[in-house]
Amino acid sequence: IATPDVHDEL
Amino acid sequence: MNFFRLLGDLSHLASIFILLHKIQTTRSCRGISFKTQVLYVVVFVTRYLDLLTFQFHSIYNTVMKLFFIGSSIYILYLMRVRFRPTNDPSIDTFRIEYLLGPCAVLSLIFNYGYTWLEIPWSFSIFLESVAILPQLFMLQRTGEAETITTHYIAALGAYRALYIPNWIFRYFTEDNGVDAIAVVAGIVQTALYVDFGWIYFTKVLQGQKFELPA
Repeated sequence: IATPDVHDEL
Repeated sequence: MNFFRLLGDLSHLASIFILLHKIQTTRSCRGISFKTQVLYVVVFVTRYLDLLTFQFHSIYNTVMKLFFIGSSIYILYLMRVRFRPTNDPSIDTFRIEYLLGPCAVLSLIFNYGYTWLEIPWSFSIFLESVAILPQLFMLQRTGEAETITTHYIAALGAYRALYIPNWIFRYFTEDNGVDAIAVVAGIVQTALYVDFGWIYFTKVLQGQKFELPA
């Protein structure tokens, strides 16, 4: 499962 | 960065400026839930712990994070110190421990790693999704709101709503799948604004006062 880089969102 | 996310972030920024404008021009924080504002400070501080790692995404990202933390703390100061007499805790009665506890549990179950960054990050995502509840509860209790307060809540709702097309866009243009935590919490959060949004569009934007049916 891909772990998306959502940590670039606010 | 895409159009929806930028517009969402700008809407988020706008909501804070509307709130500051409301407090400063009316010299009152009447109608604003202190508890919701406390929750936002907790949300921002726990989510942006990555600031301490100095691994920058972009100047935009860092400046916005600092602004959200700073402005949310400043709003607490305005409410608790500067305009304290205008803050009426007797109508701000939502029990936030019923939000903090479950969010803490959820973040321990659903997260992207048991680390000091990931668990608070996950916690902040869950907490943000319900942080508006004390404010909406207060609105429900008083049955009415100043127009500027409704603009503030509407701008927050728009920010959340715009993040949904942002994720759909990212799903099709990037190669990283879906962030289930952010998406599920984001949809829940947006759904909480639906009732409010309906009254906002059908009344406030038609020039009427925000009033709930008795």
